[in-house]
Amino acid sequence: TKERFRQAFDAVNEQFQEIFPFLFKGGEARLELTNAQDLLETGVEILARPPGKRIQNMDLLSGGEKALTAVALIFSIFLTKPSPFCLLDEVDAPLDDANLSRFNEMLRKLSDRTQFFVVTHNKRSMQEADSLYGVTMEDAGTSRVVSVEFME
Amino acid sequence: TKERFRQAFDAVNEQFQEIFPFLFKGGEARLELTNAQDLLETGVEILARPPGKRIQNMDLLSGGEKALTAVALIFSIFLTKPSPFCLLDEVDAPLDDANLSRFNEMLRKLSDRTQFFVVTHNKRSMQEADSLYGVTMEDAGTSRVVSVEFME
Amino acid sequence: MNIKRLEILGFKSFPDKTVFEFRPGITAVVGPNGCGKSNVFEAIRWVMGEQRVRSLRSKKMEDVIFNGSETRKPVGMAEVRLVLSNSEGLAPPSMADYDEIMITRRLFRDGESHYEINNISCRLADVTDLFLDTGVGRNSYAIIEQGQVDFVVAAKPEERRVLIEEAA
Amino acid sequence: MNIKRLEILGFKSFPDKTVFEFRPGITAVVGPNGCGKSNVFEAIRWVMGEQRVRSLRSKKMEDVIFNGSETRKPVGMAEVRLVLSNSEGLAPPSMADYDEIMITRRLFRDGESHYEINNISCRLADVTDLFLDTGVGRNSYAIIEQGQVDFVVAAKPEERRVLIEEAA
Ligand SMILES: Nc1ncnc2c1ncn2[C@@H]1O[C@H](COP(=O)(O)OP(=O)(O)OP(=O)(O)O)[C@@H](O)[C@H]1O
Ligand SMILES: Nc1ncnc2c1ncn2[C@@H]1O[C@H](COP(=O)(O)OP(=O)(O)OP(=O)(O)O)[C@@H](O)[C@H]1O
Ligand SMILES: [Mg+2]
Ligand SMILES: [Mg+2]
Repeated sequence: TKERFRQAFDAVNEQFQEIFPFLFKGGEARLELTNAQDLLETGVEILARPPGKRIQNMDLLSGGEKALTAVALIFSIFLTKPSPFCLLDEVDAPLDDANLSRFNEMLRKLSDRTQFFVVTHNKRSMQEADSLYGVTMEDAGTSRVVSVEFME
Repeated sequence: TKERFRQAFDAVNEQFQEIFPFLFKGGEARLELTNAQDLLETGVEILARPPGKRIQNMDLLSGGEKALTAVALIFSIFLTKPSPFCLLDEVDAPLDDANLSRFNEMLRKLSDRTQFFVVTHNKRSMQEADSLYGVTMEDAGTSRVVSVEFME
Repeated sequence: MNIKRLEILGFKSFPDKTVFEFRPGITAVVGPNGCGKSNVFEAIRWVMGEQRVRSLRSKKMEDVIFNGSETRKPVGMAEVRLVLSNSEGLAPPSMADYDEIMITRRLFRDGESHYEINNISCRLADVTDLFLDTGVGRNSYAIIEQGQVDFVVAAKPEERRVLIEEAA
Repeated sequence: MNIKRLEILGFKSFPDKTVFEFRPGITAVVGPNGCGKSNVFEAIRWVMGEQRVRSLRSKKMEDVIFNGSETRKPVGMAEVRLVLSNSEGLAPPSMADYDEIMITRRLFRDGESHYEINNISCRLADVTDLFLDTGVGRNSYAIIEQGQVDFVVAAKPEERRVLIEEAA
């Protein structure tokens, strides 16, 4: 299992080093083991440098940068070991237009192999979807589905 | 000071009971003391019922409902004792269109007496503003102001 | 193992039976604040065996049963049914011939719980076992709840390690 | 007590002197992710005396000094200046005749700190005293940081009480 963890870590790290600069349109990032001598107990650290900036303490990143870095890592784990489906609840909320369109582009690529469910308030994210499920509460406190669109 | 706290609590509560149904277009809410016998130590609880729903444990509220309830309470404290200025960083992010426009309407009303600074990614919130400051990072890792518009 | 269909009855803000037919690709769930979108995702996590009430925004499991609105009384039971395609042979060997896996979870106000796989009664552990090691199980990297997206970045190094282990 | 002007030099992502002229009403600060908007708000809180490094997203106060970019070297000092209109006579009695109150805070890499009110050296406590009891002081209900909006709802009852006390 030490070996399996090491392999998983290396595979995820390899993806992360590609996906981060894709989503950020530049910059670089990698994962590091906090204690490479102890593979059973070591933690995993993120080092990230958005384009034009220097590597700094992750807390200093902006709200949108943190969200996009998190997405990059999650997609990296995903590409290492695809899950059958993926639920994303308002993950696109903090992203500006440019980051949003690269995020949606990546989602599109991954969606060949994985079924994605996204909750979003963003019109552009809605346009990206293959299917659209509208939920409302026209009767007091009662949810129902009001519209479904399947793009053909 | 027990008396002062009681007065502040009552005044804020009175505002809250008006502002919540304004922002939610219905429903009701109030504050309650967890221990009205001990004014020095008591906590403050929120009871909120969005339109059409029943009063429930606050955790069950949606992301947007929690944000709007928080805004209602903050504006209530504000109206009880106006602060000289107010900084709101991406407070409108979780709100849908209808809630957003009532939020902006309230901001407009309060802005007679208070200077508001809002960070937003939302185009409609930008249209509400009297002044618009654009910040960019065209030079690597260096922020500067690129545009300023003052509505006359 | 795609989700083909989801049926929600009496769970949170869905007192009436609501059926979702899902397709491959990207499905967007949209609507105003508080209309029930996150509740749909929680229904999926709940039928897959989610037991942590706090991650369902609740204080006790009974809170997920529709507890009434201004115009409707509470109901006595929450039931969610999930139909998955058995494309990667994820079903237990006894069900290897099925094209679909149907998982049902039911909770009554008195606390009684039922679990079924393909309409056969089973235990909670049988349901969670289906998702072990798939990325949508307990320490899921494929389920991001509202407001949690930067958890991965803000997490302690030991917590982040757990996510990587899921990919091992 | 409106904010009339803000000058940022060497603070976080602002290595060059940046001046903001502010007017009454609603000012929106806009721009792409990571361009420096929240940094502007943190500059305002910092010059008003914010000492809690964690609420400035930092591990130590030195982190707020511009620490370089791909094309620029770090600088040795962060300075923020805030000019407020003295409309409600908020200035200390000795300055009651001033129309404006100018607050300056400077931090050097060696840890040395300066504070000035109207260009006269003072202590941190003199700066924070200006804002005591105004709603923008330490337990501010008028400053909502990014991601913190539902704090008020998620907070413990004792924490919420503290906000109400600020309005007393
Ligand atoms: N057991 C229950 N019975 C009735 N209503 C419930 C129950 N549990 C939750 N709700 C209601 O469901 C609503 C929340 O729904 P949900 O979180 O799915 O909204 P949402 O569509 O995700 O909104 P947002 O866009 O704001 O995130 C709340 O108003 C809550 O009161
Ligand atoms: N001391 C420093 N020196 C140089 N750059 C810094 C320093 N502190 C923070 N930064 C940079 O400032 C950027 C964050 O800026 P800020 O949080 O203001 O962005 P923002 O405009 O609010 O973005 P968002 O819309 O994503 O919230 C980060 O990329 C961070 O690396
Ligand atoms: Mg939601
Ligand atoms: Mg920000």
